Amino acid sequence: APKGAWCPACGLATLAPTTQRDVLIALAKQSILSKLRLPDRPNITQPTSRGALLTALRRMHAQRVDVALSPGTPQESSMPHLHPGMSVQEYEILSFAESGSSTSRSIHLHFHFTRELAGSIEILQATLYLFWEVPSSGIHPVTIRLLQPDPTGLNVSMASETQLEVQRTGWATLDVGRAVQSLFSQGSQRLTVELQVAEDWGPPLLAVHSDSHWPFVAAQARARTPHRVQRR
Amino acid sequence: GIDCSGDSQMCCRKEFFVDFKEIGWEDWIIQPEGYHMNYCAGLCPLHMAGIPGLAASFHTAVLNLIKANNADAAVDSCCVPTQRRPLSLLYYDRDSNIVKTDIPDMIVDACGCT
Repeated sequence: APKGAWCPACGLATLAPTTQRDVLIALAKQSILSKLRLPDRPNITQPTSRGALLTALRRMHAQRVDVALSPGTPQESSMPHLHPGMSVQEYEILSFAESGSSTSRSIHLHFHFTRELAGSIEILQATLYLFWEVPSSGIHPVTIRLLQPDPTGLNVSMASETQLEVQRTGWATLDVGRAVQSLFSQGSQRLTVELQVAEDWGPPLLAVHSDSHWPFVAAQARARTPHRVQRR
Repeated sequence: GIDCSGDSQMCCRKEFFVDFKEIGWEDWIIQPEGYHMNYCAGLCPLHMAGIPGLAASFHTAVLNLIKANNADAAVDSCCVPTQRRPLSLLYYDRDSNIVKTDIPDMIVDACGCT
């Protein structure tokens, strides 16, 4: 360190042990928060229930096993794939739905993605997990629309619309990678999912009363590598 | 590398564990329970340049260079991390999403003299 400046390594040796400890803890906090791009530690108002967290982690694991075992079907999503072992920092993000407005034929789910990461990561894959609870046998058509706020944030535009035919109770997945990536590239972080059923079955088929069957989005992301210009 | 013990003054690795519960961070960091924030400290006099933690051949090369370039002009070298690994975190972000990431080079495993 320049003459007279405080050198972190040697300066510590002259500090009293308690002061030294406080300095190190402050350094540890600052280091972790800066590497997570957090201005301060988050204040958790509603932590996810253990049941929902464990169910989500099990579903994600089961989904990976299914995909790995399915005979040669290439991944539909056109997102760049994760290349294990790359030195780039990777993220897995679990976003649980916040319930929005609902009618007898439709329900809105809101997903808020990670503000601090939005500008510095690229989404590799994102999958929406829904747990259907089918009231009666037969085929139940459901329309799923992905809505995202326009750049002004005043209106919402539809990013995609998918028709599903629900036949039995259980989990279903939908690839939302492209919608989430375009959300991030617009600097927005809120994805709204609208579920609509044909007849008046009540809130469409979702097991929204059950904590461990709460809808969620699982995303895999990678830190953006700074654009390198090579001069020869 | 060498772990600091007793009153050694030479370059070594000091262990320091930050318990997240003690600092009140256990509510937003789900895993792990703490962070091994080890750091390097100690002296690197001339004859220590290039060790420990680096290949002996490098040490010989450095010493030869110092001799060849007028040893008394050389200064002590620095005690720095020579081996580090990532810190894996599972945490809540400000929107209560759950994020898992490996922050590279956060844990010092070994120290040595440059």
